[in-house]
Amino acid sequence: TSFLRKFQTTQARSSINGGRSNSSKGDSFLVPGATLATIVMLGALHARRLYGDKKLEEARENGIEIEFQPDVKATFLRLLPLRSISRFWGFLASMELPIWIRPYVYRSWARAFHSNLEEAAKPLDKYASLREFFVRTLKDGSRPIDSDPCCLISPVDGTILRFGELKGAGSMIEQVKGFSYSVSSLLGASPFLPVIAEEDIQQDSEGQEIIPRHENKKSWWRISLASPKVRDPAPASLTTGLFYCVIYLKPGDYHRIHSPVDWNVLVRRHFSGRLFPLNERAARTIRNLYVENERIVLEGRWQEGFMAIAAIGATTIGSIELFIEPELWTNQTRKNLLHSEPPEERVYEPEAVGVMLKKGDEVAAFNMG
Amino acid sequence: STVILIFQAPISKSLEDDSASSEFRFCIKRGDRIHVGEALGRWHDS
Repeated sequence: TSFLRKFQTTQARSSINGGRSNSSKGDSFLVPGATLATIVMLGALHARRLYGDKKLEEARENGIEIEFQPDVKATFLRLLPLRSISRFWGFLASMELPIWIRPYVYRSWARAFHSNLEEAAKPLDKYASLREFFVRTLKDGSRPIDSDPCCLISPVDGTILRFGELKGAGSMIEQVKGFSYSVSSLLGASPFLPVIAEEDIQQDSEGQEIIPRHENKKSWWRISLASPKVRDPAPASLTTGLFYCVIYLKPGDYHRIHSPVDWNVLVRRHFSGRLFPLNERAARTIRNLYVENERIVLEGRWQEGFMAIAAIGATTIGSIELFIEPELWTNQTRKNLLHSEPPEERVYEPEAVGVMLKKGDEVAAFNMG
Repeated sequence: STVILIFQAPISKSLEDDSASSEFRFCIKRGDRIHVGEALGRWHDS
């Protein structure tokens, strides 16, 4: 307000004096003023976001579960050209910054989104743009891989939103309390996804459902032909369940995806959907958020059976770079306005072996815009 | 951005002694912060 008053006073003085020099002074004041106003506005928005996050955190600690509540703002989001906004943001973020300003910009980003700059592999002034900084690699040893051979590791840095076991036919993953989506709608029609038919479900000694191991044509046996690891036949008594885990990556998190186990990626699917934001508020207000957004699904098999990773894009982090298929481009301009077109699928060769990944290998990265 | 992992893993069942010899268990809680390489879950190799 004081800035606006000062600005109005300056303008009034320049109009009274009518002098060219005073007018130019007013113009020169306009640019830093606008910059200051933008910084103040961004600061206010950030403070509001932090306050909202704190409230949510407190609610979660008190055991209050966030519920699905569709709102008008979420409906309005559908009308916005989110893909164009995402692409424009990507364009802005990829602009090369002057060397002297880079450390200031990246430190501000890190402060706002709680990034650890000590882990960055390169000095800050070596990242030419915010986009490059965002997908930075980390120093060797920053992310030690759990050496336990009987553990499945996290593929990303992030916050655990949901996890659990999918039981019974038509099992659903909960987006938030009050709204769920099916695995098949997230992954697409998959020949590898274990079919959990009601008649297949048994009860164990504790009354819990257990699902027998399903053998299909593209079994681990065929995959293991290309692998030096020789596996014993699975005992008839051994059974497997289908599990899931949803991990949210905040803007300040390390944005590269690693392999959670040793596995063979057999199929890649690309769903060119929408690009809604994926924050906590969006999750509780936008229906089918994870099923509607643009995403890449990698599907294959590991020693225990089925394995799939779905990397879901958002408005600001709209494109996904796949290291095992560098020619794949996501967040492209849409050729048509239909959002329900079938996914584009690629089966990796050789069939039934696909691409072999080791636990901890880099698989993909999320890019800005 | 969000990553969703879906996978098959061993669940407990041994027909001979009915003991939980090989079972996958998540070792995380909702709201936990996790890093690449940290265990999401473990099982015991029978």
